[in-house]
Amino acid sequence: YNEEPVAFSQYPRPADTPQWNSDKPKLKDIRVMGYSMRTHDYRYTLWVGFNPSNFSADFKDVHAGELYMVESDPHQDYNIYNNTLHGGLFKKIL
Amino acid sequence: DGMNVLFIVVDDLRPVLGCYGDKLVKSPNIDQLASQSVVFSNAYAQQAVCAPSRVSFLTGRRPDTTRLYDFYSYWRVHAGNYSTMPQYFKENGYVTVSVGKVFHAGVSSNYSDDYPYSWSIPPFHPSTEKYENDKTCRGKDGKLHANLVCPVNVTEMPSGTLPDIQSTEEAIRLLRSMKTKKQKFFLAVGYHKPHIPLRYPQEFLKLYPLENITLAPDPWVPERLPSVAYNPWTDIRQRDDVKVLNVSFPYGPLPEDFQRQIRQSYYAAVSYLDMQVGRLLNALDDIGLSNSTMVVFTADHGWSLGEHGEWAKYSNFDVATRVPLMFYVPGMTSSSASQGKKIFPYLDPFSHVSDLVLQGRSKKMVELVSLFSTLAELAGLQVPPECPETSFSVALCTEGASIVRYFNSSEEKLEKEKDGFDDAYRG
Repeated sequence: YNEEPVAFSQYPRPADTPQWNSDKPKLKDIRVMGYSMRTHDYRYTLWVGFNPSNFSADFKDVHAGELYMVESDPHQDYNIYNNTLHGGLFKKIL
Repeated sequence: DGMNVLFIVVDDLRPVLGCYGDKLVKSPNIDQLASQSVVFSNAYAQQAVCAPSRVSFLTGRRPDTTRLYDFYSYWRVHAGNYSTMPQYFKENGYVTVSVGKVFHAGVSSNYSDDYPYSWSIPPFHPSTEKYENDKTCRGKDGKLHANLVCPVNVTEMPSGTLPDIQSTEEAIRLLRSMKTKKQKFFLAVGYHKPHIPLRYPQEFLKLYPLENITLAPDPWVPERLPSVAYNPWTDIRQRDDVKVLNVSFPYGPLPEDFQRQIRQSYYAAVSYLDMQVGRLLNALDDIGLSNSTMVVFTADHGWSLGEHGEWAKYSNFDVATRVPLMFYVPGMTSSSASQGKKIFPYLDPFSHVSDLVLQGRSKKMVELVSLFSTLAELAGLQVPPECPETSFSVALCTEGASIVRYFNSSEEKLEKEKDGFDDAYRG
């Protein structure tokens, strides 16, 4: 009850670069899963390796990341993932 | 003896609504519902694509538990025999009925909209649904095409009507029938628009002259966007009017004029949807059910209208995952019902001038996966227990806590905002 509410979303991808089935990959073709965590202040997303045969996501295999600050970047145009220390966020999304 | 439930779910509707601060759209009937409801400004889908989102909120489980990330598996066979929200109401004495697109049709709902588990009677699908992707759009050449942008003369359409018009008519018929039989009901109505093709009665174009339509505020692919995050909007590329543009893959861009036409037609489709919702709510009033029926209004996910150089859903961006979410609960969010006056008189999008006053707004971050537990609590049913870490063998539990506690959250006085402008937009 006291915890800050967080909204989680996710989206699958077949590869790291766009291809014709990037929008709607079939389960067997999913290789990456993007997990998003949203609070009032930010949206933090990790795109991690995903194994469709056992439905496991590997958070040690990070393909890319996104971090947008709501206050200064409400339209999510300026990804600051790369140049910020985000160990705390990484622990939180886990 | 428990409230009735009218659950309205809209396909691909982002919060392009007056009650969410959008200044361009004409959505008087949904705004009127909002004025009698608690409106959640920050509600998000678990995945920005139809079937996974719908199975998630209808079972109260996240996609990693339904194991549905595409359209090709049925959770009861593939993941676990999870009870659904309508099934739970059915097991608690409700007549549960589905009209239109509630579950995504096909494999993911066992080609049956999960009937008979979820529904008391076979779900209704409009007879004209099957023409959705046919060549019914008249092009500049006078021929019929399967276009993305598709304002139509309804009288020229197969059977002279459209799926959402038929859904509204059937839902009103069912309301009358259940009132007569004094049956407690859970009626789910799933509208197709503004899902593509953007096919709607052409008169709605008058509401949105093209000169008033701008591009998205950020119509370029962000420099630091990881390529894996980008959605190449493959589905709209397959529409006839997009194909002829020969837009390069994956980043386009679409010609600016066509971008504005898509945005214009999305807005027009939203006003067409608003008319359907207005007709349905007006009937709820006329039949005398609006003081004994709670109304939930939401969508399965949002839709990119050119932001980040993207169209459609299929991403983790807020524009693709954020949805409208509001709850009208007689006697709780609105006292009007007790005064015996009409609560939801039909408002004509072509003539009504917005005078929106919101009763209550919550800015809490909430998720569609909480719908099951929230509706159970509002209806006075036992709230399903929280799922254990692994719940594949648990038939009834939820991965989304009820959000009724936010209806009157003390630390956040329910906003009484005059112009409906939304903090999330202000941010």
